[in-house]
Amino acid sequence: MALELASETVWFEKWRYDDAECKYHEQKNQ
Amino acid sequence: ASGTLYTYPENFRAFKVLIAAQYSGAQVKVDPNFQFGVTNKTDAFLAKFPLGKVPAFEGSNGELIFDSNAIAYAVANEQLRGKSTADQALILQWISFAEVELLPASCTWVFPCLGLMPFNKGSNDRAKEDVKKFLSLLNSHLLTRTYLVGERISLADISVACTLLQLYQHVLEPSFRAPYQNLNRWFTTMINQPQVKAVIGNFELCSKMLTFDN
Amino acid sequence: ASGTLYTYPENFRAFKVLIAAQYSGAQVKVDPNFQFGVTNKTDAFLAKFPLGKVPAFEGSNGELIFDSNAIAYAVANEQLRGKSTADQALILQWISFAEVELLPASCTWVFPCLGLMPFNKGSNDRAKEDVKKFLSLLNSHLLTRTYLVGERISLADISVACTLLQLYQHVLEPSFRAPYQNLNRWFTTMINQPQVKAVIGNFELCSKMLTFDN
Repeated sequence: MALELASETVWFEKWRYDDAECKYHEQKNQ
Repeated sequence: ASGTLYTYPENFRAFKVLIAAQYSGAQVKVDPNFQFGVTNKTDAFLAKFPLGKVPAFEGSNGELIFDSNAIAYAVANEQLRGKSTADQALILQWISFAEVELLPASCTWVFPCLGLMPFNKGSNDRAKEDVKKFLSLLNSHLLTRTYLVGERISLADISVACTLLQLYQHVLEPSFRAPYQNLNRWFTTMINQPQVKAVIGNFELCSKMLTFDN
Repeated sequence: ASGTLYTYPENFRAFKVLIAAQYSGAQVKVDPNFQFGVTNKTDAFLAKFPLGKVPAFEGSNGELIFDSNAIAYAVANEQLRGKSTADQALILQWISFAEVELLPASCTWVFPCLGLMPFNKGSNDRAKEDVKKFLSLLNSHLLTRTYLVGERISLADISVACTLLQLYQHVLEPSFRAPYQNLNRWFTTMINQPQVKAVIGNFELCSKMLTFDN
């Protein structure tokens, strides 16, 4: 079970990329 | 569409497919000889499914599908897919929401507690905040609704419920889930549907939040 | 479906919606007064779209959709959505593939090069390998096909092409993309479609791979 779950495609760091994208476009638009 | 599903047991992504088939009556057979880490690394499997990921589906007329949401769609019926374009769009919205928003936050919170990956306090705290935001969104949406889209169960409910399983199983203890009564009601309705029980069996709601333990 | 799209400029997720509308003829207007970081934090916006994310869509008959793939589906037409259930399932497969596989690898590679994220050699190398695997999958699939699903352009092509934009713009320099001729042909066909050009303008393929520079 552990081996299988650990192999799942999950974007764990997604929130970091979301924040980076947000910050970039907020600055660009202000 | 009927066919063969390749997956390991207890795979929440495969649950979506098997539950959809329970509602539609599609004949979907899980390959009993499939061995995760072995079969999906063979040339024969990779020739059909180059990414080597599961669940993967081989239809009885040869169609090959490698994404769990697409497989669930293929084995579903019109009710589950949505009757109108407007409903189909909203069903796609919740399927995407489960995959793109719910799942990353849920796994970032639960996986370290299951010992599947290292614990990082910053990520864990952020994941908990995100999960609260998503549960609250679902809870408000379900204040006036029995199901996520339209009047009957659809792929939206199946997809979101299967993606919530590990949260309700491991970390949403009674005090944590107390603010989300509409969502809890909906989730309990889902796991008690005969077609869902037939696939995931009896589901035990979390009584004590699992925490990371060195 | 016609209505108003809330987004910041040059948002590849919004491109999917606007290109779909170019094909279907749906009247989709980008709100010129929307200011990212301000409007999407107002109570009025959050009452409609609690996650505060963009793109977000408000249909002329009041429907509210907060996911880019669902919005593109709503403003599309039958050709783009897929005529048969089998095609619709495969279109969903490629939409999911773009979201779940392509995008994470693409962002992990490109964001640090754009200075948006700290650089991590391990993640960068892994992302490059993943991108190669995904490009190769698409390249083989397109050896015998003009479009990803069926004989005509669909939401699958629009979604995958828009998700590939930042790779072809910043890092897929000629030597890197040389092994993927079928994919390059398909991508070039896509960016030269009048309906795509109308939204993204003239697209310049990468001539020199962007690398992280301290």
